[in-house]
Order: sequence, then structure tokens, then C-alpha cells
Amino acid sequence: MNVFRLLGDLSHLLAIIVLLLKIWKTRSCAGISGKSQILFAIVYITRYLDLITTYISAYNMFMKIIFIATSIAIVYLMYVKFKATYDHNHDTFRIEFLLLPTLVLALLINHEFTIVEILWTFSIYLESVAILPQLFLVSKTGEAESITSHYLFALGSYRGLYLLNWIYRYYGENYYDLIVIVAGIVQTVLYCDFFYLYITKVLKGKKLQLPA
Amino acid sequence: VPDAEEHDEL
Repeated sequence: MNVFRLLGDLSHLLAIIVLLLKIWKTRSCAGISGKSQILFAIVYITRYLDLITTYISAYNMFMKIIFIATSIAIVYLMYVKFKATYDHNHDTFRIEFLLLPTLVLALLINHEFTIVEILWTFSIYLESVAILPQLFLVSKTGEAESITSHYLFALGSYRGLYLLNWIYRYYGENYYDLIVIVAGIVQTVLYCDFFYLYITKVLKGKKLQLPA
Repeated sequence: VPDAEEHDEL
């Protein structure tokens, strides 16, 4: 465990806490894509199946349980408890366009052709594009609340910090995993446009509004 | 290259 990975994990955790607090305090999930949240829940459930078979560390186990539980909780809050506030008219991205290609890619490019490994690979590919429905929703409405922007910034930073972790591990331990590195680059690149708007607008106290 | 089914990262 190095500092980049720890910061990445904490940033990821912070993103989830910010999102949960936003929904809970405002009693509303307006501006949040339920499609992206469903994809994230699928990502964590398929990736952390190894909770049952492999013990890595208490930290690892704790975080996995937190990510699975909170992703399911968010989907529950959006589709059941605060369903009336869910912005389904704008959340129209077709998730099968992400689910099917990532599944096919996982079947073709993986470390080992076993069910657990293919699901793990699928989760890595799916995670890299899971934010697209959310970005699509922001582009459709043309704006995002600042709390939603903070959530997206923390969520986007997490894989960016993991990229630094992989560079560090490559030089320090000669460890690398091309599947996660390429997917992590794709994932981080998808946030670049948002990062630019966040730094130039939200951090200066303005609302994130897309140019008309 | 890591072993399959032993992913230590989140």
C-alpha cells in the first residue's frame, strides 16, 4: 500500500459519502444518474466476489463490503425511497450499450478464462465507462449542482490517483496489470472535460454550467 | 504480471 493508492481509496470513499449525504440531507436524488449508480453496483458486486474465496487484508475486506453495501443502498434510495425525485426524463442513456461491449471484451481479453476472473475483468471494463450516463445527464440538463460536482470530482480523482499508484508499483515492485492500467486511463480521460469545468468554475464559486 | 484471481487492489 502506497500513499497514492490510499489517497485513491479515500477519495473513492469520500465520493460515496458525499453522494449518500446529498441524497439523505436533501431527500432528493435530482441530478444523479440512476443508470450510472446501477452500473457501479454491478461493478462492485462482480468485482468483489472474491470476498468469499480470497482473504487479502482486513482493510481490503472492509472496503469491499463498504463499496458493495453503499452502492446497493444508493440504488435503493434512488429507485425506491426517493423515487419521486429521480430525474428519469433526463437519465436516458442506454446502459446495454455499455454492458454488452464490456462483457464481450472481458470474454476476449482477460488473464484467465474462469468465471470469477471474467467477472472481475468485466467489472474493470464496465467501471471505466460507468460514469457516461451521469455525464450524459449533466450534458442534457446543461448544469450540475455544486455538491454533485464535488462528488464527480472525488470519484474521478480516485482512478487518477490509482494511475500514480500503478506507476509507483511498476518502478518499486515491477508490478503491472495492463488490463487495469488501460481501463484506468480510459476512465480518467472521460473525466478530463469535467475536471476542467470543475477547476475553472466550481472552485471559483460558480455553478457548473455548460456553455449553451 | 499478477496472478489471475489474486487482485490485491480495490
